[in-house]
Amino acid sequence: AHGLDGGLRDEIEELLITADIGVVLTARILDDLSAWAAKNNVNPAEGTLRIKESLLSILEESEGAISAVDAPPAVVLVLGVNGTGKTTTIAKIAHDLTEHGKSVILAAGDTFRDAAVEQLTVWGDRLGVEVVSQKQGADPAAVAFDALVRAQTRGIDYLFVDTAGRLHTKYNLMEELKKIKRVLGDRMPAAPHETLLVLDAGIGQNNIAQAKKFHEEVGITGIVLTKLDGSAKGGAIFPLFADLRIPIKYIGVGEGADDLMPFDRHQFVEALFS
Amino acid sequence: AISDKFNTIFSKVRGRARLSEENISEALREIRLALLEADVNFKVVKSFTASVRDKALGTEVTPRVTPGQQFIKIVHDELVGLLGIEGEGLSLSGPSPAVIMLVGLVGSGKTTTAGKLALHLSKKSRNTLMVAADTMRPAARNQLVSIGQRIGIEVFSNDREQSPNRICADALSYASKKGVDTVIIDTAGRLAVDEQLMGELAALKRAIAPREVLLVADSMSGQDAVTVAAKFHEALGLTGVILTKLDGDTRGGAALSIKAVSGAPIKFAGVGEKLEDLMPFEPGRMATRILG
Ligand SMILES: Nc1nc2c(ncn2[C@@H]2O[C@H](COP(=O)(O)OP(=O)(O)OP(=O)(O)O)[C@@H](O)[C@H]2O)c(=O)[nH]1
Ligand SMILES: Nc1nc2c(ncn2[C@@H]2O[C@H](COP(=O)(O)OP(=O)(O)OP(=O)(O)O)[C@@H](O)[C@H]2O)c(=O)[nH]1
Ligand SMILES: [Mg+2]
Ligand SMILES: [Mg+2]
Repeated sequence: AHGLDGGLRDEIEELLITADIGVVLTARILDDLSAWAAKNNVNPAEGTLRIKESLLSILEESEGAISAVDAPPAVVLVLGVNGTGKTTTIAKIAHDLTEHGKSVILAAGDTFRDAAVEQLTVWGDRLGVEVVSQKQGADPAAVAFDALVRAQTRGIDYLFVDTAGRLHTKYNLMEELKKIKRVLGDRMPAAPHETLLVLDAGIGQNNIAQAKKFHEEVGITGIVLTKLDGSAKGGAIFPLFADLRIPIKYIGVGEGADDLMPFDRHQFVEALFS
Repeated sequence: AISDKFNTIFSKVRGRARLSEENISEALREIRLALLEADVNFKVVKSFTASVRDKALGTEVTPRVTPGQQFIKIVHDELVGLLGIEGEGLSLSGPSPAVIMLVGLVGSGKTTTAGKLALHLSKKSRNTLMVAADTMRPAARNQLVSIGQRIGIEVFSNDREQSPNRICADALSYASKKGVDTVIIDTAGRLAVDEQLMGELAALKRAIAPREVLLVADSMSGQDAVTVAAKFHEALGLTGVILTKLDGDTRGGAALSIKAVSGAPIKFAGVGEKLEDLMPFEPGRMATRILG
């Protein structure tokens, strides 16, 4: 039959909205589907395929690996709001790199939160990588600087700078982040080569506000979407990418060092429908 | 703000004596949009707008109020009613110690909230003990111990014990000996869909018979908040909810989703990273925030 069946339309709307894709993009996808259905014979399978294609096209060029560099160390600054999985993500990427024979150093740039340095140190011990840290309350920019000097001295391939979780709405904390970035750049002009924003897939539309603000203030070169081993779909990444076009480099799928996968837009779209 | 949108919609209704199907249908669409943008769950929005429609139809427009203001009041009141009562505190009466169990998703703010609650209770002269029952996360015990030192409240911890059940059993007998009247258990974060870990949490609950089982939930949560709340409630029987990170700019619609699906009262709001940053939950303020 021609035209989009009302029941099917409602079903698709619920699927997209409950995946956190948001009202605006959902409406656009449904309008496109209706227009197409008006001119074609549609069955649910074809309708679903059409939607998957729409979603895939939104995510064109959304994939990408961590930047390679001419002269080591490649400096990766990791940031994001509280509890998204920054520290654990650093451990996972470091693990992946060391498995591929790269040398890694971690900078314990969260000098604020209780036992943040200890947490990263445990990971460093588990992975056999050095962790550069100072005492609680130290200037995170100073820790980042020390770690960079250390990495340069030792000829290390990758330096990851962990930072304290911070809400994007907090002026002083955003200024602190800018200072860390500036201090790295003063020491090594190309640094940080990668600035990764870690987003939690269980968060809703606020992921978009977070990405916009962090990008505006610090400049984001890549996104890691965590906790995709849960039931949340992380669909806010669609309107986010459509607007900001920041590539998604990895997804987090668990609490262990191996629970990291490169972002694959086909798998991501398929997962929405499972 | 949404009230401006309604003044425009209802300006066409001026001079009408009652809110009717035709003049509220556009307003209902706006409400639906606002709530979805605020992360309220799809199904919860459906039933909410249906209730608002039923309440609004046939309502007489009060002379000194615009129809738009009238409609907003209906929506706001309905939202406040669903979000729960103001100042519903902890129910701790009964045999000592009263055990409070904190549960929730990974990274939602449980460990920090344990400290906040402990500080809050110490100000009410309760003799509190915190228990580091997260044996999974690297340096989780250190985190709670450090929090305890910061506020001068004792933490029961055992680096050599891997079983949360054993740690809690030992902590409770320690608490009885020391005359502690309140025990706060910090549990490991987990995914609601992890059946094994949810089963372990249910077993822990059965073993310690807590007076309060509080879901610590991130206020920025999206549509999945209903699944999380439903599964935790189904497994444990939640007695309350604490919403965290309300110091951000999220509209916080997850509050409505969580309340709607679990019925558990939202008791506190986490409004910052410091241990002082805990406030009683205010449904009126939350309703305004959600509507945007
Ligand atoms: N299931 C699951 N848990 C994760 C994932 N990533 C991180 N976690 C867990 O989420 C919690 C928070 O992780 P952290 O690495 O401490 O997060 P963070 O962003 O560094 O937190 P702050 O520094 O406090 O802002 C921990 O319990 C992690 O084990 C993931 O992909 N899946
Ligand atoms: N801004 C803000 N940050 C908060 C709030 N509550 C907790 N946090 C932060 O959120 C992050 C996670 O807090 P934790 O207490 O480690 O969370 P958790 O639930 O114990 O994490 P897991 O044990 O890994 O599941 C930390 O950076 C906290 O400082 C809050 O109300 N506001
Ligand atoms: Mg961290
Ligand atoms: Mg914890």
